[in-house]
Amino acid sequence: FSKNTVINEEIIEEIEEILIQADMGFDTVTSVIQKIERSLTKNEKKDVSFIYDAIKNELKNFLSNDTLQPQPEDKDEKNLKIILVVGVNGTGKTTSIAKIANRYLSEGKKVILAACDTFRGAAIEQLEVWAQRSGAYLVKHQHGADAAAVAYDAVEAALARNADYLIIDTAGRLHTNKNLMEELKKIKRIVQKKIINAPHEILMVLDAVTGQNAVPQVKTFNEALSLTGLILTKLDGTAKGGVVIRIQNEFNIPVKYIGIGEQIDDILPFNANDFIDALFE
Amino acid sequence: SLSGKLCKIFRNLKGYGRLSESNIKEAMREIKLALLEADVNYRVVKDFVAAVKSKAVGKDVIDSITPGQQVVKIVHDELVNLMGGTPEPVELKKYNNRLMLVGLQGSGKTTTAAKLASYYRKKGHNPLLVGLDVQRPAAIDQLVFLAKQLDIPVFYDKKEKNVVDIAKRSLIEMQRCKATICIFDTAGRLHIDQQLMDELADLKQVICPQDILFVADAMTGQDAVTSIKEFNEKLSVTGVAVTKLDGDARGGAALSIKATTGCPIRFVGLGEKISDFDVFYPDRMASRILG
Ligand SMILES: Nc1nc2c(ncn2[C@@H]2O[C@H](COP(=O)(O)OP(=O)(O)OP(=O)(O)O)[C@@H](O)[C@H]2O)c(=O)[nH]1
Ligand SMILES: Nc1nc2c(ncn2[C@@H]2O[C@H](COP(=O)(O)OP(=O)(O)OP(=O)(O)O)[C@@H](O)[C@H]2O)c(=O)[nH]1
Ligand SMILES: [Mg+2]
Ligand SMILES: [Mg+2]
Repeated sequence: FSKNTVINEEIIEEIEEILIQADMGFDTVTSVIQKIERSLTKNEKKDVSFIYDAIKNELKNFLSNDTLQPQPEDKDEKNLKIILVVGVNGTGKTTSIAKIANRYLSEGKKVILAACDTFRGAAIEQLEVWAQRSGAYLVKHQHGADAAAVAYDAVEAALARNADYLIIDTAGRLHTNKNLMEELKKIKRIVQKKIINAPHEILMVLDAVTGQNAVPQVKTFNEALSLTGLILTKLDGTAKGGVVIRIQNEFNIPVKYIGIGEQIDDILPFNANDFIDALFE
Repeated sequence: SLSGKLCKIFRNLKGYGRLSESNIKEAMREIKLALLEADVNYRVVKDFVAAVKSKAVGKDVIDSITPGQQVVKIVHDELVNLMGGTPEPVELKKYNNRLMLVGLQGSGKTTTAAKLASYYRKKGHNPLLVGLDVQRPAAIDQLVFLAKQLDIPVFYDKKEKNVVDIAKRSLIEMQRCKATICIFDTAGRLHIDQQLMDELADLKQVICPQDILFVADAMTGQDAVTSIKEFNEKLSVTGVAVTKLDGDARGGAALSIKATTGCPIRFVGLGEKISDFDVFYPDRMASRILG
């Protein structure tokens, strides 16, 4: 009976290897393969390229539903929009902020940056270089200052200057550090108090080389802050970032941007089709 | 945890006498799942499970422990063995030690450079830090900040774009300030960036380091093998430092790196402070990966 034939074991292993090595995670890979297996006819199951296309389409439909509007812009025209950028250490937050700021600036928008990483050595200096290069205005205090206080000042400055966007850079932190997660909640509260509906975007930055640990990372940050999207960086490397499929499945948080290099232009809005095709390259 | 699952699988095995192919099958599947979830490389997992299976099949069920515990022990011992057995301490010479840090962007090189300087100073060495990242904004400022915090000398040149030049001059400085170990921090780079990988090879030629440490992020997934292979082939990596182990990443990348290249894991990063640093203990890592 057509539905009972199983896909050739060798093909399953081949697909499993590709998708697991893309960091999609064993459970997610298995459930996608099983779903396709149930939906194909006996003859289709013998056609390798048909199987691959079926899997690709399944993944594309899955990711596209919630990311049909990849632009994070739903702001009312005249008002300030605040974007809070968070994530674990070294993922590319500061660099991604520079890239996003640059995009808005090239659209003629007024952008303010807030240096709320007051902890790491030369974090403020690093953002300062990017502010100078892009033309964004930087709000900063001294090293060691209270991050929430810097955020508060930045909102005031953004309002006073009639800015279109305020992007807040925060220190990298592991999701397992409760105190640091509390600090982020405090920054969010401070901003919320000043402006209704703010922060309008809370974007978590994920390094494409990250494996399954991305899941507990996103889970914790999401529970603390209610993330609105992800930025997947370093896709110019060989890592595929397939774990975002599992993340979409479990938390319904879409990837909004991808980072594809270290220069200010190296950013693109997320495109599900390109992303899924790249998994198989 | 994997140990819990394995013990459950073999719970009914008492009195069967031997661990056979069939009752081992379920256990092997659990091990495969646990290691993949821990981000151990797909191929490494395959080889590992095959190795454990061959050690487990046909084994007599010892009276004193349950079959589940027996399989757990085989898995644990195999992991520790793969990780490098007992920790081997790094022996430095009295003088003229040169250690180069390399790796992908954001893995923790600059922070680890400062940690190593502090570590070796505690061991009686006179360290000199060298800033060879001339591309990342404020990279030199970051290293200078850390060096100042530790009151350790740092050599850099903010106006020079030629890193090989800076490296050459730092060796002169090393002589001048009588440093016994020179720790070189380099810019993060992709293993597929031909030009930047060539730059590392050029730096290696000029510096002649006894140690080239690849700094790897503990949360790295399947890509760990791809990057280390490239760095190792280009430079002959002598050791690995795994960072951000203060999180809950299981760190399977460490096993993948060691199993694929044989590069010994030397150090671990356990936080952002200079003191959050230790030598690598294979058995601790094995327990962590097992979950
Ligand atoms: N190749 C590549 N490198 C990137 C990308 N995004 C960031 N980087 C590099 O990754 C490194 C870390 O970037 P940062 O922006 O400092 O990361 P961060 O998250 O702000 O780091 P912390 O503030 O220390 O937590 C830098 O060397 C960046 O140049 C990317 O898309 N591709
Ligand atoms: N929690 C934790 N954070 C770490 C550890 N090691 C480094 N970091 C943090 O990770 C981030 C990146 O560290 P860096 O030392 O700047 O990394 P890098 O490899 O020099 O980065 P590039 O020079 O851009 O390639 C910083 O926020 C560090 O404080 C660690 O062991 N634990
Ligand atoms: Mg930063
Ligand atoms: Mg660095």
